[in-house]
Amino acid sequence: MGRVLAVANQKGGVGKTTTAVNLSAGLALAGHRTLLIDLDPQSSATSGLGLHPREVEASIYHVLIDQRSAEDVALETKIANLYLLPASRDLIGAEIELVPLERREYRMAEALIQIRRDFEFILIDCPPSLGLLTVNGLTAADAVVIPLQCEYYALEGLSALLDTIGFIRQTLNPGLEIQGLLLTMFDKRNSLAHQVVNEVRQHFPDQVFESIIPRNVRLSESPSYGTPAMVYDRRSRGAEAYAALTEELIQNTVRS
Amino acid sequence: MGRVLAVANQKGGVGKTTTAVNLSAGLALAGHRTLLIDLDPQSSATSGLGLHPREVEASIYHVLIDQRSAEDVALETKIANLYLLPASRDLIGAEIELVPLERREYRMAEALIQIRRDFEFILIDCPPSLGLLTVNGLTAADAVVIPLQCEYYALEGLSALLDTIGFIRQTLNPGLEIQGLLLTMFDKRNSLAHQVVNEVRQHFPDQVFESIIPRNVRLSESPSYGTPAMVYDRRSRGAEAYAALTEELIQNTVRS
Ligand SMILES: Nc1ncnc2c1ncn2[C@@H]1O[C@H](COP(=O)(O)OP(=O)(O)OP(=O)(O)O)[C@@H](O)[C@H]1O
Ligand SMILES: Nc1ncnc2c1ncn2[C@@H]1O[C@H](COP(=O)(O)OP(=O)(O)OP(=O)(O)O)[C@@H](O)[C@H]1O
Ligand SMILES: [Mg+2]
Ligand SMILES: [Mg+2]
Repeated sequence: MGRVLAVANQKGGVGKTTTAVNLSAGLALAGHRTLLIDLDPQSSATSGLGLHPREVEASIYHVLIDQRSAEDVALETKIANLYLLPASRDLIGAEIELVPLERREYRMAEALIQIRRDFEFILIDCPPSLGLLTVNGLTAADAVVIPLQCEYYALEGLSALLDTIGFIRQTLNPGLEIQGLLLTMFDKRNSLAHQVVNEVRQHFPDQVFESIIPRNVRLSESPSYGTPAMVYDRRSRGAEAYAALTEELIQNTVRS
Repeated sequence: MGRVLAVANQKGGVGKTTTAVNLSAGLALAGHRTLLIDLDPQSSATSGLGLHPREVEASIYHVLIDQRSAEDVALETKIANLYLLPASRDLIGAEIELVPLERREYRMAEALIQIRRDFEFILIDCPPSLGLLTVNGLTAADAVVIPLQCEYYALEGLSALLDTIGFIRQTLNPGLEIQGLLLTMFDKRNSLAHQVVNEVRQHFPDQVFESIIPRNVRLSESPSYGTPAMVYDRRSRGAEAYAALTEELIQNTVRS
């Protein structure tokens, strides 16, 4: 029975997509059947795996709004064991279209009931907002991975996100846990970055991943080659950090 | 009659708030009465000017949803000539609350009818999405400033944003122009950044600001002091770039 992880943070540009793409690639490369779901209308995860969003025929939009089966829409990728439920442009209108629908917050959770038996891990890349798409991702998830940029503005948004997760746990998904806070784009020459790391570790002692993702140009280059840094340049500092994170997640999941 | 500029891009973390805060500070320091509107539930612009979002009593939420007057809600800041219409946490639910309301796309445009007579420039910091809050910002604006990070994923989202601006021009706001594309977080040591700059200049020859904002640590530090880099460290490369942008905007606006 696959573990469903939502990668979420309403703060923009903190490394959600980069984490979803490289962590799912890491899990697949370690031999675990993994499904990545791109829930962001920007389709960054889709293009980060080499698919062009305009070429996608059926997407997560058709699964959520037209109730097509997730199995029919999921695609193979160039990486063994890694499958993708792509996003497409029509997802832009989905949040408004979902508002009047029955059980609008549970559309994703219901869509995954069957398909989660076929995968060990399912990762959901969420858009930078707390609207109905992210609410669907959090309602379907067992736990949340929260990428947190080592910058001042990133700390500000954290309490709003934790409040939202608490609200979802009370009303829509009682079992929702925090898988971990992931510190990203860490630049060791920047004293503010060190302050952010210390502050987060202090406030959330048991919930921060040991692995820290450094700022690394290979991570921002690899999407232009349509392949994760875990494949494009496995020896880079960015890919090594995501490999360590993958190992840490597998250890945490096996133990619990 | 003030010029209303929406600072928008659904891609997250590209420098929308940093641009809205430093450009509005630049315009105010140059003697132009300026109003900054924080339309993002994260309230980054509000905290970037030293206000704590929890301390805010009335916000843009009350203007859009309860139709309180913008004049009553606007606050002075520590910078002469600069006023702020703050955001607050209740903005998180605004997008869903706006859906059933009359003239839901025009709430911001109607709220600015009076107050725009009192200011020479009004800047709107939009959230990282194309939902009803950003649609309200674009419908109220004369023109859009589009911050564009010099990264691969940033280029991907641009055509969706330009499509949305075209749609708004056809249906809600016929006069909407593009004030300019602003290249941000430029790192001259990174070859991909140079490629992005060349590609954007090639595709949009007349619409890219001459001023380019470099990646500069002072810009990411200044929010933790609750004051724009234009004030916190006026001699920094980041502040100098925003000062040049301010000058360029004033020249373009006076000329047109
Ligand atoms: N550790 C890193 N080092 C360097 N660049 C990075 C790193 N992580 C992400 N990036 C780059 O920073 C930008 C933002 O990252 P990404 O798109 O993954 O964030 P996001 O949170 O998914 O953004 P959005 O909120 O728009 O969905 C991208 O251009 C990406 O390539
Ligand atoms: N030129 C720059 N150099 C260095 N850091 C920058 C620069 N511009 C912005 N930053 C930092 O990068 C992060 C993202 O910037 P900012 O919050 O302004 O983007 P945004 O587009 O408003 O994000 P969101 O999509 O969440 O609203 C912030 O931590 C900010 O301090
Ligand atoms: Mg993303
Ligand atoms: Mg912002």
